[in-house]
Amino acid sequence: MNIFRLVADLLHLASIFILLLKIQQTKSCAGVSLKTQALYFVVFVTRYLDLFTHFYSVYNSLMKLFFIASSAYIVYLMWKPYRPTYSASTDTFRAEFLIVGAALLGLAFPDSWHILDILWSFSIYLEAVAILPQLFQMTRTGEAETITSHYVFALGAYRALYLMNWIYRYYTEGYMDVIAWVAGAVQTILYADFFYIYLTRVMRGRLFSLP
Amino acid sequence: EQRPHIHDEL
Repeated sequence: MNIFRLVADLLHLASIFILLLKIQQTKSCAGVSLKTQALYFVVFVTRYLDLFTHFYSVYNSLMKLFFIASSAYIVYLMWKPYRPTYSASTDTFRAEFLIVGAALLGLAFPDSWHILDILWSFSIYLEAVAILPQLFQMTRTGEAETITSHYVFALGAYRALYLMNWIYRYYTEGYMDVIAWVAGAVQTILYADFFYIYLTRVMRGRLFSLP
Repeated sequence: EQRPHIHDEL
């Protein structure tokens, strides 16, 4: 564990609390993409099957359980109690293409041919693009509530710190994971536009609104 | 028998 990874994981955790706070505080999931949230649930379930096969640390297991449980809970909140507030008409990104694309990549470039590694690779590829329905929705509506943009920023910052973690691990441990690196780089690049708008607008106390 | 790789990151 290093400082980049620890802060990254904590930011990931924080992003989920921010999202739950937004839903609870505004009593609405307006502007939140259910497709992105459902994709994250699929990502966590397919990646963390090693909970049953390998023990790393209490920290590792607790975080995995939290990510699976919280993503399931968010999907439930949006699906059932907050359904009337869900902006379905702007959440129109074709998420099925992302799932099919990630599945094909997972089969073409798996970490190994073990079923767990194929699913792990699929989840890495899927996570890289899972934010797209959310970003697409924000582009379509042209703006987002400030707290929703904090959520996306925390997620993007978590990814950016993972890149620094990999550079650090490469030099200190010789650690290499090409699949995670390439997918992680793609994932971080997807946030580039968002970061720019967030830093120039939201940080100055304005809404996330497209120029 | 083949074992899955170890992935220590979240």
